[in-house]
Amino acid sequence: VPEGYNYTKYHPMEEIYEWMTQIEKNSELVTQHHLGDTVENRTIYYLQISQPSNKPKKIIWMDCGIHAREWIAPAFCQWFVKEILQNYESDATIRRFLQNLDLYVLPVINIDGYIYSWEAERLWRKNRAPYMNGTCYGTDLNRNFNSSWGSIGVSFNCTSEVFCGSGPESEPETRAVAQLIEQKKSDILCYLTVHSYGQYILTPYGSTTTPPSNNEELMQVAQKAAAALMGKYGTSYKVGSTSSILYNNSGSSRDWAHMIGIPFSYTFELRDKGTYGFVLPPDQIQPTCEETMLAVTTIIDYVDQK
Amino acid sequence: YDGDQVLHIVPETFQQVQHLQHLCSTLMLDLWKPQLLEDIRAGEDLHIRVPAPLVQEVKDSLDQHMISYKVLINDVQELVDESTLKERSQRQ
Repeated sequence: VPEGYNYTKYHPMEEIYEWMTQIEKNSELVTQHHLGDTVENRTIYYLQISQPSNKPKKIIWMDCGIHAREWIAPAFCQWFVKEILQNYESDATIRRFLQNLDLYVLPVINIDGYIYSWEAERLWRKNRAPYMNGTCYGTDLNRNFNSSWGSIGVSFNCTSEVFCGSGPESEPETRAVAQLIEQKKSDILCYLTVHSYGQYILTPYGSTTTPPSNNEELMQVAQKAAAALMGKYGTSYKVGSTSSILYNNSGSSRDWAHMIGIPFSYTFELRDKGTYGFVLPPDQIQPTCEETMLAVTTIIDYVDQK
Repeated sequence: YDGDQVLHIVPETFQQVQHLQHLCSTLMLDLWKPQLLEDIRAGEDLHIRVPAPLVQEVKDSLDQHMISYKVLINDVQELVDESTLKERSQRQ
């Protein structure tokens, strides 16, 4: 792991790009790949953490930063990569699952929105797609996936924070993720997407209360992660389907991933319960990331063992 | 976000829910939780960011309708500064 990068502060996008390049240069485990481009033509990269091996491996996908203002999410994805690289030799759990699994980490999906939240409007949520001849901006990328798109918990008004776009996968950021996941779906065992607050591990679905066929196992694994959090940190995460414990939403990446056949699909809503909301102070980054690391590795370990 | 506040409200009745939906929609308040007006429900948490010029008006309206509230964030800008100003000075 390159020295000098501070994981307990927030970083603007230019520093995250630089960090990805440095990580790739300095580790034999990591490669950086082009995923696609944003509305404003910026390049989206993801990192692949892969231990060299002759045997075929399955994939765990994790993305962060779909909502621009949720800065703790990209901070977590970076923390996660650092922890894996620092500990894969000494930590038996990480060492074990890396023998069977490759980790694909997308630190920031909504790059345009993230930059906009740094430079112009800290509480910006959506991407930066222009609509109505440039009179309003932004699609909520987590309402834009092709999973019961536009059916519930969205708005068709482009001024809304939950505007679902002009059609399923209308946004290049959504298409970029969807294309890669579609290509690799037979090898992807687990899709994790990280959000900012509420202390939830959310299971599919948000668009219907009908549970998925493997609901029992999905719940059991999430509850195991929540129990680990409670046991070590005393943090009380609530587990359940989005529609039953939070609210209805359609077009989410979590629902889409499960609908195309990825068996384990979860949304993490991290540790703040409203004290700071979307403006979690930097001194909260470390405790948030430490506990989230435990929850995420608990899930990955289960998937690996299975 | 100077002086913007985030309020925490748990509406108790359907009438309170209706009033909150009306207030949020007419004043175009930023819903933090839930994200849609129709998801505001009795007995469930509502977090809203209220722009500084509207803070008093919103609080008066809540008082008039006997809706209790708690201030979660007293000044959003202070929190924003805490993360970004420090970053800028560190980078310099």
